[in-house]
Amino acid sequence: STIVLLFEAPRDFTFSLKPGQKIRFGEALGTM
Amino acid sequence: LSAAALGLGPRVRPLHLLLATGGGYLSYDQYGRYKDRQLESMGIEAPPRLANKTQVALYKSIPTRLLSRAWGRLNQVELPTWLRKPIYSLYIWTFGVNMKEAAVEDLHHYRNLSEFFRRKLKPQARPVCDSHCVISPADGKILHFGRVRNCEVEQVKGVTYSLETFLGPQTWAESLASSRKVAEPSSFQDMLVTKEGNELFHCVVYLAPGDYHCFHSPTDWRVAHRRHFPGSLMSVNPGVARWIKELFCHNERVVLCGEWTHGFFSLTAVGATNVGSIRIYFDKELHTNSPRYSKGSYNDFSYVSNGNQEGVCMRKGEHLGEFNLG
Repeated sequence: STIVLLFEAPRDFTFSLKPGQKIRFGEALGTM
Repeated sequence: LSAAALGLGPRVRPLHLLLATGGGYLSYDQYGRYKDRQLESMGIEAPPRLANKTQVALYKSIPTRLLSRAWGRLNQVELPTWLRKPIYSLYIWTFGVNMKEAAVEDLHHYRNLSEFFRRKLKPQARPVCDSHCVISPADGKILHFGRVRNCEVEQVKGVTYSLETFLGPQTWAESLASSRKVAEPSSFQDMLVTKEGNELFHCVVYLAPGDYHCFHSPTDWRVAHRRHFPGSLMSVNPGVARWIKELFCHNERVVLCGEWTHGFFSLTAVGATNVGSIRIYFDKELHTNSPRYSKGSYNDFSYVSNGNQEGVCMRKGEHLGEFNLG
């Protein structure tokens, strides 16, 4: 199963992620 | 014909035919991989090896929905207490489940594999980040993330799907309160962006069989609309996501749309063969992986009504829904 998030955000939004990394519920996806 | 009737002609041997065609296909596949490795060793990124239309049609012809429902029924059978520990232990060992963080560690407590699959976590197991506005809604693996460009979203690097096919026509806008502040939209992507200076972002989280399978609200937002797309239930593991273009548009999914502080926000739960049904806790009307729905259609439901203009307000980290076996 998969969750896809699609959202509008200011241009300066940046993800703090790497493709393929493990993540847990509650951890930050990105910041502005 | 007369020679064949007399048994003198060459006999067709199905096993030999199967071995020859299977062997041929595997050799062809291995040769392709060898070429990819050669390109990578030269520092050239090999393009993704996508399934052709026939391969996709063949995969889609497998009755995955039926298989998924049968799998779900099987897993609802209550197991005798003596059988629970060996079966769940095998599952834990196979998929690397961490039972230390489960709310109930005693394996005898779970009456069947479905209950075990829906296990909850200890309250302190997943602290919710306070300093960032968007958090991961689930445990899993990040398949891809980034900006949406040209109305195309990437399920994995280099393999895209159409934003419009994935979400369906934008008819939910009337459920959203915010008025558009951008110039006349020229594309489907622009129609989703409501504020000047904003862009559309996406993130894909893959949940492996051993992961905690409930999902939570990724931010503070107001859910206004739900769209359920009945569809295929192909595997969504990263290998298949690299192989089948528009995989997430083929599969059964539930799209929740609404607003957060910066404008449009949506969360989509995509089903898979073994995890065919999706539950949203506040939506009792939703029934997924049901034979009454046909592929290719979609069913809308608005959470905004005369009595509830707000829709459903969700807080960051709040329980939102779960995936179920079958």
